[in-house]
Amino acid sequence: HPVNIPRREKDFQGMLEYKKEDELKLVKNLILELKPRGVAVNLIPGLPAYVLFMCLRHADYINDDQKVRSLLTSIINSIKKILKKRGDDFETVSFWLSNTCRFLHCLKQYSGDEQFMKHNTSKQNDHCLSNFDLAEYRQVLSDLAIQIYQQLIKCMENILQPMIVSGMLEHETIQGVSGVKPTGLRKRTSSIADEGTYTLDSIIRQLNSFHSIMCQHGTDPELIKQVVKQQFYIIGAVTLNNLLLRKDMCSWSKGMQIRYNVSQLEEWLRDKNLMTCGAKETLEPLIQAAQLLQVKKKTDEDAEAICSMCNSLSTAQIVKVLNLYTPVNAFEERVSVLFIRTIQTRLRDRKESPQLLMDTKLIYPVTFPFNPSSLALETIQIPSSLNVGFLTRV
Amino acid sequence: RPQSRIRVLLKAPTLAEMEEMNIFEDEDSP
Repeated sequence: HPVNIPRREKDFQGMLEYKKEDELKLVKNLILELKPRGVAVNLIPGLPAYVLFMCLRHADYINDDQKVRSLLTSIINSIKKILKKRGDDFETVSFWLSNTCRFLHCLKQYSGDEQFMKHNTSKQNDHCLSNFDLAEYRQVLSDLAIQIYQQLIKCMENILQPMIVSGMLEHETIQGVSGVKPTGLRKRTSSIADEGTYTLDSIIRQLNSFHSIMCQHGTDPELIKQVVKQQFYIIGAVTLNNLLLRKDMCSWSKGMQIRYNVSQLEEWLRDKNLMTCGAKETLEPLIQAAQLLQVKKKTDEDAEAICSMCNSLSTAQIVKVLNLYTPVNAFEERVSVLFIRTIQTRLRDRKESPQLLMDTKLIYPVTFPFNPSSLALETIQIPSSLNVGFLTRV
Repeated sequence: RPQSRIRVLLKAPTLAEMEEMNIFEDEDSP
């Protein structure tokens, strides 16, 4: 073996040389067998993406189109394979979403295309790909990132879904508001039974966990915003749908509880600096339903106020809530048939779908805004824990 | 100037076509 003479960092060009026969070993160690919870925790965010890109740069540098194609195909297929295998694990999916995006950003940042070079240092410009235009592969990677995003959303839904009805509707944190339970409410019994139920706190803890995992993986802030908006949409849609189907959830005090819960979710957004990501807006139908439970529902003026307030609810939803509304305390009254007729008449000309329930499967279209990195490739050092000692820094 | 370089466009297969080039053939077969 040749003696490995350490070189000064400034002599490196930010490439990693590998033998063609080591390609499978490379994707195996760096993608298929990398444990996001183990080794990857201590890595700089996106390191696997940078390492793979530095290998790609070398294949480009030696002008070997077959090597470039083969590596890209192996990378993409390996990411797909690991997601097939561990696609129900939020950490794995989040890890590969952020790395796929980082790899895609690198392909742009070092493409030589002026539109992506605006923030580059001159050294970074020197490191642009020299022989191949990989625009078509960028498209494939972008398609892959969309697939991974959708998988992340599904994964997150599977975890959140069982918590939503219990945490947002059933569990009561405001003491003494409801007094007498509305008829038909399943009685919550001993504290032991409560231990198995989810509370709003469980939801908030889960949101914290998702958020901190994504931050740890160096997920693009713009992408985190989109995930959070989708999370809030699901929470709002599942909660509203259950409210629309359960008489025992349509009372003045439930309205109060929901508004409190929504305020806690808003507080969470504020705390995470995510107030402008559009998440709060997705809760608007639920907020309006909660308000509807609490406003007076008697006179023509009440009807007018309701119609202008509930612009995010469909007529079907408004009428359903009014029909289900169940007085709990002496000062509350059932909504009269006449009042509901008045509302229906007022809303007659609205152009809307007659759909009662919200689509809980809806996924907002995702985008991956270009996010160049200031990291200098030539300074990247690869920890031995990655098991890629067969790569040579060039 | 790096941006003035002429690079060769590498035609890429689609994601689905890529899947057919299974690089893990040996491992995946029973």
